[in-house]
Amino acid sequence: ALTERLNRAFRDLSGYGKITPENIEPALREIKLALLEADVHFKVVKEFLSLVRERSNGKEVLDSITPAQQFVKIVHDELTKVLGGESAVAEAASNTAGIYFLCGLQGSGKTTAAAKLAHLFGNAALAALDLQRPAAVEQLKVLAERIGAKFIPPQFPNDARRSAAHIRDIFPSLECKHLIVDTAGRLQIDDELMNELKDVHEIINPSETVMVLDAMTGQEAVKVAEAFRARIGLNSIFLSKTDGDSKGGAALSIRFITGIPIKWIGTGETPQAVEQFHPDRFAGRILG
Amino acid sequence: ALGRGILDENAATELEEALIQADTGPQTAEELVEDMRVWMKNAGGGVIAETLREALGLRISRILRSAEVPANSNQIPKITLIVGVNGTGKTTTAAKLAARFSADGEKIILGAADTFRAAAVEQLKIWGERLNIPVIAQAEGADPAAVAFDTVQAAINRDCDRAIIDTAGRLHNKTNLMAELEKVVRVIKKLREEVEILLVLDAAVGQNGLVQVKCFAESLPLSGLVVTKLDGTAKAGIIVRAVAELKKPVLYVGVGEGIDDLIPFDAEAFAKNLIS
Ligand SMILES: Nc1nc2c(ncn2[C@@H]2O[C@H](COP(=O)(O)OP(=O)(O)OP(=O)(O)O)[C@@H](O)[C@H]2O)c(=O)[nH]1
Ligand SMILES: Nc1nc2c(ncn2[C@@H]2O[C@H](COP(=O)(O)OP(=O)(O)OP(=O)(O)O)[C@@H](O)[C@H]2O)c(=O)[nH]1
Ligand SMILES: [Mg+2]
Ligand SMILES: [Mg+2]
Repeated sequence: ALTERLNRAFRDLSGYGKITPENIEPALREIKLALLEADVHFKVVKEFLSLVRERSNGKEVLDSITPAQQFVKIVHDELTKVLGGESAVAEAASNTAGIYFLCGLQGSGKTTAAAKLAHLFGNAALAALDLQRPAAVEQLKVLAERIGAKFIPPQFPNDARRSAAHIRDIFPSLECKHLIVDTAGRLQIDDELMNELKDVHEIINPSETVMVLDAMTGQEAVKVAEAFRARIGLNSIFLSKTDGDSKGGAALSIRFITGIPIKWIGTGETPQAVEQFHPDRFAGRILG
Repeated sequence: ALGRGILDENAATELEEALIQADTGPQTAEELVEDMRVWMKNAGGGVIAETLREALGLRISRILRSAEVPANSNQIPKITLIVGVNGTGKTTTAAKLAARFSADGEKIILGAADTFRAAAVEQLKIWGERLNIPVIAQAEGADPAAVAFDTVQAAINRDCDRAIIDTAGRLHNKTNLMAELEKVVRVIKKLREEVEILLVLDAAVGQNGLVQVKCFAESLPLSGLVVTKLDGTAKAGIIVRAVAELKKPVLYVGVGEGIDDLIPFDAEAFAKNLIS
């Protein structure tokens, strides 16, 4: 764990493990490696290290008899801050009534996340707008049945835009508080599909646009989020598959660079396996 | 700097960052830059940037080729089992492989052994219908090992050349799910000894990709890897370390959602894309 690595880094410096602004570099290197191995974007790592370097020049570390522990605490605090601090939990908890629009790369967990949000919010309708993947509509339909959510199948299985208009028009009559729209996975560099996304997004005019991100995503995460944001705007990230053992640095990177908050995490395959995102718990995971 | 057989710090940092950005991870990035330092020294003076990049590409493709590709089997039917974590592209890859071998004139049968996820069987059945390839399935919640067994038995009974069995996505840190997969393999081996086991990885995976290969290789006799979604911007750099450390070859690469979007692995092309 990072604490052991930092202990070693500080012990190597001097007999008492007392540190100075100069010999803090080995400790910073350990942090750099830990963050890169946690999939934090290398540009974020650079900026994060200077934040930590600044704080570690303060008395709390320089006068500490357990500099390694103090150091870890600083890193943990700074990570928590970056991840949104306390405000992030409040943001996610708001769960205001409205139309939630899910997007993201292929296989990231969108269809499952749609069912999770429907289950979390209650009183929700699920709309299927993936007209491309075999049995995608069936997948969402089955999940909707399992959680007792209303289900809107595509009215025009060959026309995403007309189907989107139908979803928008029929939702008010369903008397549900929330509408959750599932879309097809797509690459952010696929112009045709990104244009389709822009069009259906405009038609549906959601109150919240959520990108579903796989927690094991590596360095591409920021690029992907920025592309989706540029095309349709993003209000939040749903971080899926956090029950795996990946550190989830991609989420930190997106928050750091784009400011988009992570609001929910997927913790398993069932609709019940969803939680609000907690920055401090996640900071611990990245460092662990 | 490049002209004196010495890799200067700027060039080294640039290379390292490009590799990290491609998901090789810091350790592999550092090792590759060190390899280039040694190469520069041996190359002496007058090295231009392109030559350095070429040398790096060559080094990477050598690492990728260092894993031995399993020998062709004479078993009839051949059996391929598709495994991996959730959402990587297993079902689509199973269909692509079926299409590929079917086009070669083979008689194929598909096995829908994902008995867990909503509409998983339907998804594979649709592919089977499109390809006119039979899909063996059971009721939802059935034992995946039973479906695998049925599939191999059907392949034997119907004189098929090959059976391709799709399994449910599973995270490698879930011991019960990994045990379930081990049972699938044991049960298949009751009928046929040789099973080609392919681990499907998403090109956008970060450092966890190495853990995935490690864990699946610990549980099962993995034959090789498939890297999907390389039509995206991700470079799958973790593959370099995975192949170097675990000696599993990459056999195929997925480059799209269409049935033809699967190509045999080309180490040079992969390496070139990695450092581009
Ligand atoms: N363990 C775990 N599995 C998850 C989680 N979220 C989704 N999955 C699984 O990940 C796989 C992909 O999920 P989907 O919901 O089909 O993903 P998708 O983004 O809709 O995929 P496309 O529509 O093809 O782009 C499925 O096997 C899900 O059960 C999670 O939080 N934990
Ligand atoms: N762009 C691209 N998309 C792919 C590729 N391979 C698969 N996909 C897409 O990735 C998504 C997930 O594919 P699946 O085949 O359902 O993945 P899976 O591993 O079987 O998923 P689970 O069974 O839920 O674990 C689908 O939307 C596929 O179309 C590829 O090579 N390129
Ligand atoms: Mg989906
Ligand atoms: Mg599947």
